[in-house]
Amino acid sequence: STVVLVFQAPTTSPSSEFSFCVEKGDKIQMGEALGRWHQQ
Amino acid sequence: FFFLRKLRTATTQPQASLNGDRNSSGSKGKGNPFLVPGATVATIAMLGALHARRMYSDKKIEEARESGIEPELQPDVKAKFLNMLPLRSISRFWGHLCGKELPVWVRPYAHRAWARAFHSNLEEVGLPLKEYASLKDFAIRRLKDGARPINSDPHTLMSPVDGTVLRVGELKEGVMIEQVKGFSYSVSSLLGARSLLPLMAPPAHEDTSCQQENKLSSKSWWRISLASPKLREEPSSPPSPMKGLFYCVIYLTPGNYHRIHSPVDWNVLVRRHFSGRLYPLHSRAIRTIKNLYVENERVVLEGRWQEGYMAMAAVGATNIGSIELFIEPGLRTNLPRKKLVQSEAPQERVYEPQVMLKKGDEVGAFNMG
Repeated sequence: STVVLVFQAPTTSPSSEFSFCVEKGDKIQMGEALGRWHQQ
Repeated sequence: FFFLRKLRTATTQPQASLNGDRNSSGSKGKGNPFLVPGATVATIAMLGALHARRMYSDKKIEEARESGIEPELQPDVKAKFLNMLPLRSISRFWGHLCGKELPVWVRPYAHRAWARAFHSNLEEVGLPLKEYASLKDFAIRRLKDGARPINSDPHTLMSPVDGTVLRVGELKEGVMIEQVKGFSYSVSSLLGARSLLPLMAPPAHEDTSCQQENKLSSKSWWRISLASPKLREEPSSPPSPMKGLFYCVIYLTPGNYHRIHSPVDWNVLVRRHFSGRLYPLHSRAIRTIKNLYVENERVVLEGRWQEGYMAMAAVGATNIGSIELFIEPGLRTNLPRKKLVQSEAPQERVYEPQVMLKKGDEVGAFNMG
C-alpha cells in the first residue's frame, strides 16, 4: 500500500521556502518531519 | 548425482515393466523414499531457475541504482498475467481468511511468525499478542504510547505513515508525478477530474495585464469556492507569497505500521473513492506495470491547510484493498462489483460540516481484504 501527499507550500521568498527533509529511498516513521518551512 | 541416479532408476522402471520384469522392478521401486518423479524434479528446477533469475535481475537493478542509474519501465509477461488474475476477489478471500478468530493459545505464535516474516517490531506493539484475535487485527495494530513521537514544530509537515519514501518533489507545469524513469502519471488522474487541485497558482501581485492568467485562476478557485464557503473570502485577502505544489509518495511494506495519520492541522472537504484494481505496489511492480497508482483502488481526501491545498491519497494493493476511514466509518472499499464493466466515476462525498483534523490524528488504516 502507498500514500501520496499533494500540497501547497510557499516557494517565492527564500526566507519562507518549503523544503523536504527526506530524500528518495529514505525510511521514515509516522510523526517524523517530511518537510519544513519558515514563517515570514 | 544421487538425484540423477534415482531419476534414471525411475525412468528405467516402466521399460523394465514392459519387458515383463514386473516383480523385480516393483520390488526396486516400492518402498524407496527418495524416488522423485521426473516431472516434479523438472518443475522444481524450473521454479528454482526462475527465482534465481529474478534474484539476479533484482541484484543488477540494485547495483545500478547504487551507481546512480535509475531503473526504467520494463513491461514483462508477468505483469500481463497479473492483469488476468481476479486480484480483488483474491484479496477479499485473503481478508476473510486472516479475519478468522484464532484460538488464544495460537495467537502469539501466529503473530510472531507474521512479524518475523515481514520484519515488524514486536517491542512497540500496543497490546499483548494474545489480545489480537486475528491476523487482520494484528496487521492494523496500534502502537505503544510514545512509540511514534509527533514532531511538534508548527512549521513542519510530518509523515502520515511508516514507510519508504519513493518520490518527493515539486509539481511543475505538466503536473505529473514520475512513477519510474520514463513514465509519469498526472495528478488529476490520481486525485480525480473533479479535484480541487489549484492548477494555476494565484498571482503574487495584482496585474491587469495578466487577464488570461486571472481568468484561469478564477476558474480553478471557483471550484474551491463551491466546496467551501470559507474560501470565498480568499480573493479579497491581502497578496500572499506564491504557493508551489509539492508531492510525496510513501510505500508501506506489509510489516509496517498500517495506520494513517494527519500530516498537519487541516480541514477535509471532500472524500473520493475510486474502485479499481489491486495490483501489488512493490518496487518490481512499479517497474513493470504502467499507471499503478491511477488504476488501483484508492481513497482520496482533499481539503485546506494554512498554506493552501492539501490532498492525501491512500492507494490499496493486493490483499490490502480494504481502506478504512476513521472519519467515515461507513465507507467500504474492495466490495464485489455488481457490474462486469468497471464504472469510471469515483464515489464522492462532500463533508458538511468540514472534518477538522489535528496534526497526528488517526485518519484511517490499510486493512486486509
